[in-house]
Amino acid sequence: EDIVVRGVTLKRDLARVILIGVPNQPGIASRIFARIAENKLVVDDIIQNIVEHASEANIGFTTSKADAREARMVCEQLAREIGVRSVELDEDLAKVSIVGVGMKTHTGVAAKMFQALADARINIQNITTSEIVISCIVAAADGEKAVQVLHRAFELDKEQ
Amino acid sequence: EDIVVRGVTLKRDLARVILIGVPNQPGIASRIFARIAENKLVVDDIIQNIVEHASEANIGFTTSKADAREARMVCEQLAREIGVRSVELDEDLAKVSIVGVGMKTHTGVAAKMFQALADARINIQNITTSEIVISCIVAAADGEKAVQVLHRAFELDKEQ
Ligand SMILES: C[C@@H](O)[C@H](N)C(=O)O
Ligand SMILES: C[C@@H](O)[C@H](N)C(=O)O
Repeated sequence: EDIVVRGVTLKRDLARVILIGVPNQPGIASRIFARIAENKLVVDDIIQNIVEHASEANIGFTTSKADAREARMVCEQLAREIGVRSVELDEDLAKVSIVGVGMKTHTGVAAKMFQALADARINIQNITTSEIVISCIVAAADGEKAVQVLHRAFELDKEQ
Repeated sequence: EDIVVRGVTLKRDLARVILIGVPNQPGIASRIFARIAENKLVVDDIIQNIVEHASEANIGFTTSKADAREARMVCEQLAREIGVRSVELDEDLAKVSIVGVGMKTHTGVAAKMFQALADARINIQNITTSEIVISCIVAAADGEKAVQVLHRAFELDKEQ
């Protein structure tokens, strides 16, 4: 199908908090994000996978660098109340995204995006997708390079 | 800020494959999705979190129910080649999404969405977000009910 990647964006100064070993039952995500909202913390993306045959989940979210330490503190308090195995914070991150249209399936575009980052030896920490966007969280130091290699891979540098 | 949730969508007949304990180094995601693309498998969303202080990652992706078994087979072969701890398949899933505008931060809208699902005792298996969308993977049997409770929570049922 005719997939057209329109552009590449970079979001800098991100941090990520992840709650590991969260009980996988109704109401838990609600409690976590109600507390985050009460503390007026910024949330950019939320990324949750269930693991170990669905007995537990890992919930990560990206936030601004400014909110990172407070976000970790709020989540460590929640971890004690809810019974979460551990909370990890990583502060020097960036999000590089490609925006495409006509992506009925992400397979081809994702493979090309990941290949371009792999060739540049850039490690992908998180991946999220939506109808028209594929985003990768990378180390802050890799952000600029990631944009350059993706511009080249999707031939966007020709248009400029 | 003035967040307006425009609508709720439901995608049925989804399955999810997750690779657990994937080595977290450059080039791995590329190998996985190149193989998936070679096998012409449909990929809806990709959801990756890194865990255990970044030594490994869990990569989940949703696919059509029709491709589910083949996707698991392809990933089990990859798991042997790459050294992945385990591959899990879940076949009876649906994705419920809310689409909003003006979401500078997902905090408030996410908290409200998760609260509505929690009140209806609907378990959230995966969460992904983008600029204007928050999606939750739920059991296929919960899909319709999830749409109804979210319509009510965001007062979209009044407009119809
Ligand atoms: C882990 C968490 O998302 C839980 N499954 C819930 O529904 O709240
Ligand atoms: C786990 C996988 O995404 C790996 N970090 C990579 O960059 O390919």
